[in-house]
Amino acid sequence: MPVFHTKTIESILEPVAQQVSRLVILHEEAEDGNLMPDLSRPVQAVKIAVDNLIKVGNETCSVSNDDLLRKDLPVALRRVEQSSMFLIDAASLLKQDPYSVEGRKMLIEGARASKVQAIVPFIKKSRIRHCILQGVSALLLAFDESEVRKIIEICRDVLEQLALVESVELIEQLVAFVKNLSPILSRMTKEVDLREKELTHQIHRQLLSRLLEQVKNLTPALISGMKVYITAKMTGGHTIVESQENRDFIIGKLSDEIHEIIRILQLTAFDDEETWE
Amino acid sequence: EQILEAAKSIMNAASALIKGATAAQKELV
Repeated sequence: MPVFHTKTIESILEPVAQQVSRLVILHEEAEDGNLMPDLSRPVQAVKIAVDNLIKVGNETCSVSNDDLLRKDLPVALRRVEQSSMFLIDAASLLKQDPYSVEGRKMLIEGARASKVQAIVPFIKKSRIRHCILQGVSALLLAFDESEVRKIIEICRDVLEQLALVESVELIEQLVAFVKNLSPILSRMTKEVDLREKELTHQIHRQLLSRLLEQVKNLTPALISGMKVYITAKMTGGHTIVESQENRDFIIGKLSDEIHEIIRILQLTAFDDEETWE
Repeated sequence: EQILEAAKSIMNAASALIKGATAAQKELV
C-alpha cells in the first residue's frame, strides 16, 4: 500500500522520509553517537525555505476562494514553522555539545518521517507535533484536497447540466444542450484523467479509469437517446414512453458514474479497505 | 504551483541537513 497517495506528494516527501528513517536507525544502533558536525548552516537553509513557504502559503490563502484551504493552510504552515524552530534549537544544542543526546533526539524528532504516523494516523501525536515532514505533509495534503475540490466542482457542473435533460423537448434545445455540455464534460474528463495519472494507488486509478471510460461511452448514448425521445414526441409515435424511459435510464447511469468519480476522488490510500468493500 | 516548489525547497534543505547528520552517525556504526 503506498504511503503517499499522489506522485507529487511522494516525490517531495519520500526521499527525505527514507533519509530520516536511516538516521533514526543509525541513532538507535549507536545511542551515544559520533561527534555531530555543526548543523547551523543546513538548519538555516531549512529556516529560509520555511520562511519562503510561509510567505507563499499566506499569499495563496489571500487569493484563494476555497474556505477550507484558507482554514487548513495556516494550521499546516504553523506546524512547519514550529518544526523549523525545533530544528534550530536542536542545531544550537549540538553546536554547544556535539555529543548531546538531547540534541540528537530533537533533531530526529524535528525531522522524523511521517510514514509511521501516516500508516497509523493516531499514533503518539505529541511526538510528531514538531516534525517538519509531518508539517509539510499536512500542508501538501491541504493543498491537494483543495485541488481535488476544484475537480469535484467541475464534476458537479456536469451533473447540474445533466439535470436539465428532462426539459429538452425540441431539436434546437438539444443542440443548445450539447453545446453547453461538451466543454464542461471535456474539462471534467481531462481533469479526472490527469488526477488518475497522478495517483499512486493502483485500485483508485483503475476505478477512475473505468468510470471515465463509462462516462465517455454513455455520453453519445445519452445524446442519441434524447434525440430518439424528441423524434418520438414530435411524431407522436407509440414509443414515447419507452424512449423516455431509455433516456432517463442513461441519465441515471451517467449521474451515478459521476457521483462515483466524486467519491473516488476523495479517497486516500487509507480508505483502501473501504474501496474493496 | 508555488506552494509545491516552496515545499520542495524545504525538503531539499531538510535533506541536506539529514545527510550531514547521517554521515556523522554512519561512521560509528
